Amino acid sequence: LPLLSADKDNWLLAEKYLRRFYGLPAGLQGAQRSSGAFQAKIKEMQKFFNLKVTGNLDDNTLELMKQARCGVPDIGEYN
Amino acid sequence: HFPRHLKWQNNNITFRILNYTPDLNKSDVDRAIRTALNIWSDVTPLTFKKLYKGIADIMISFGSKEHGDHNPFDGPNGLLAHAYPPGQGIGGDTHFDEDEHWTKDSEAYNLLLVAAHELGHALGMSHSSYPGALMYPVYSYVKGFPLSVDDIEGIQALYGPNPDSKKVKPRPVAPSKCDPELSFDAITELRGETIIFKDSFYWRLHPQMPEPEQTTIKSTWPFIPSKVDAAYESPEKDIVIIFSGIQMWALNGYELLDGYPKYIHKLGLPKTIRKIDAAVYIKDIGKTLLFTDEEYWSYDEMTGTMDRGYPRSIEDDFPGMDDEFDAATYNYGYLYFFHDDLQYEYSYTSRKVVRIMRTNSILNC
Repeated sequence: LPLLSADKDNWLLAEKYLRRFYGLPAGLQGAQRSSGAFQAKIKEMQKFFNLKVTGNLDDNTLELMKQARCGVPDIGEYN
Repeated sequence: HFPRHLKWQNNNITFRILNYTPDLNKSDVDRAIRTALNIWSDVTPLTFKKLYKGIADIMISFGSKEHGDHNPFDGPNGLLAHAYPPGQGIGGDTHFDEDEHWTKDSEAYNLLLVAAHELGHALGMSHSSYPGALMYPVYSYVKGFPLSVDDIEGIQALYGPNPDSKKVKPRPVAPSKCDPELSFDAITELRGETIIFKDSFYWRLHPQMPEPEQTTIKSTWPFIPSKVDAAYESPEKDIVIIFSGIQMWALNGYELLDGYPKYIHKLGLPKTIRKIDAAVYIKDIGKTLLFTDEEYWSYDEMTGTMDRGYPRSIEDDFPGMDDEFDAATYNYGYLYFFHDDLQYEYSYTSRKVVRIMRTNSILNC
C-alpha cells in the first residue's frame, strides 16, 4: 500500500535531519525502506539524545527532530 | 569540542555585528550579544573587543535562507542559527536566521540564549548531550546563568579558568532517570499525561510514548519556580496546581490562571505551614490530600474548603509506609507514594500497601 502522506513527510524530514546533523550520505536511501546507513545514523542520534536506541523512526525520535535547534551538526567532522 | 580541539590562539577576541534584526531595538541586540559573550568570559580568561569596521574574529549577522555561506536557513522554526568553530576567514562567524522571531524574554526565541549557544561554537565548543547544558542542540528557554557544569568544564578545558575566580553558579545537570538513588519532587497528571518534577526539570510520560521526555520547567512554564514541591491536577476544572514554598500557581495547560500565584494559606492551611511535600487529587471522592511533614490535610474541591478533623497523622491513616512523602499520585483506586528512592503502591480501598518498588520504575528503569 502507498504510505500515508504524513508518513512520507516524516521520512523526508528524518532523512534531511540525518543528512544535515549526522552526515547521512545522500542518495543511498530506498524509497521508504530504512537502509543500514539510515538505521545506523538514527541509532547514533538516539544515543546522543539519550533516547531508546532502536534504529527505528519512533515517535520520540521524530518529535525531537521537529524541535527548534542549532544548525551545527551534533557529532562528527565539522563541515 | 570540535575535532582537533579548535580554539583561538590568543585570549583577546574581536567581534563585529554586521547587521541587526528588526525584531528588537539595536541596543537590545548589542546588549544580548555582549551579555552572551560575558557569560563565557565569566568563566575563562577570554576578553571580547567590539569592532565597528573591518574584519573581526567573530562576525555576527542576521540572514535568511541562503545567506552567503552555502549553508542555508529554512524559514521560521527548525534551524535557528549556526556558527563556525575558531579559524581564519569564516571561522568564528555566527549567523542568526532572520525568519525567526527574536525576543528579549521567553516568547518565541530568546536572542541572548541562542547567541550564548552559538558563541560557544565560535569559541570551540561542540554540542553537549546533557539536556541541562547551554550547548545542548535543542532550544529551550531558561532564566538565570545558563552555563551548566558541563559547559564550564568544556570551555575551561580549552582556555583555562577565569584568573579573577569569579563566582558563578552553574546550572544543574539534568537528573538521570535511571539513577538508583533518584527521588522525585512532585508528580501530577496533566490532560492524560504524567508530569514528574525533579530539580529544574520535568519528565513527561504519555501513554503512547515508550520513553519519558525530559525538559526544563522554565522552557514550558517560565513563570513558575524552577523547584516544585508538590502538584496535582483537578481534571474537572482542567487545572494543575503547583506548590513551591508558601505559594501556589494554577495552570491551564501552558497558561497561568489570573490571580495566581496565591498563598497556600488561602486553601485554609494554618500560617505555620511553610511548604507542602506532596499533593494528590482522589477523583472518586473529589478530595485533594495535602501532605506536610508527618501530617496530611483534606481539601474539598467542590466546596473549596478544607475538611474538618484535619490534619491527621500519615502514620495512623496510611500504615506500612514512611511517615513523610516527596510526591503522590492516584490511579484506579491506588495511591502511589514516593519517598526517596522508594515507591509505595497503596490500595485506597483496602487501606494497605500492596507493592513497594523503586521510585524510577515509573520511568521504565
